[in-house]
Amino acid sequence: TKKQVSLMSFFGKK
Amino acid sequence: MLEGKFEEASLLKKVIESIKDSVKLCNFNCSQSKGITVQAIDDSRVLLIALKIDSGSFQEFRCDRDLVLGLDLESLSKILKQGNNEDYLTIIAEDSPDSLLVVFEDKKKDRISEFSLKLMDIDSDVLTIDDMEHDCSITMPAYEFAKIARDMKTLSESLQIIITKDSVKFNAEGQIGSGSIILKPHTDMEKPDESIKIELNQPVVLTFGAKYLNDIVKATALSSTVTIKLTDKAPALFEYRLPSGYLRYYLAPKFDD
Repeated sequence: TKKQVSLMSFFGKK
Repeated sequence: MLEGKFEEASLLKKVIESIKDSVKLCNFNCSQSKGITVQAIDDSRVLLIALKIDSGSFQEFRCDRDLVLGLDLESLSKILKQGNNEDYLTIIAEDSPDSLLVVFEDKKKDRISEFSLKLMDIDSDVLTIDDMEHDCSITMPAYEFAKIARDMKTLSESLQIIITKDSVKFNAEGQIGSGSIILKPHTDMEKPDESIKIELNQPVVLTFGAKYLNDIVKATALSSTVTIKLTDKAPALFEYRLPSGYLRYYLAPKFDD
């Protein structure tokens, strides 16, 4: 199975 | 004061229909130099929308001071449905607005309709998205990508995309069985938008949630082609070009558990 990851692990908050 | 007049209401209608199921509330940032820009992320933090409607997309555009319009897109959509696709559409806001004025003008009849939409204070995170280098890029007809995303969702909740230098393969494996669609690059001289173009630095295999891909293809009416940029182990970028500007979706992939 594959797990959905969040965008937050790639993009930082400004 | 902001005053932006679209030659046709259909452009903004299509933009809002493309994003309102993914994000309900978002800030429209307005400035004279950039036109209207929006960055919004869906509640699950998997899909990010970056919209840029340049001043060139408007017949007339003026924005004396930078403005932020906090919009409920469901409400805006209700108001935009009041006008016809071919109507002129003008959006007007004061400098510290608590409402947005939306005006439709029928080009043939003497009919002007005006609506006022209440604005909201929306607190939203802004993410830093650097211009990424991508491992590969595919440009293909938008309707063809939409059909693949919709059809494959009936088989599986995940869609795998495999890019090599001479093909792009969409793969779905579900309970009832599996399916794959392979497209090869080609150039259509008579109808360039029907072409499929692959640019590749290195092959990529990524898996995405079919639900999110189906949210993305709601933008199909905006552009005849879609460009998909993929990088190993990174979010994908799906771009629909506007007459002047773009609607981009960044989608986080699924990884092996």
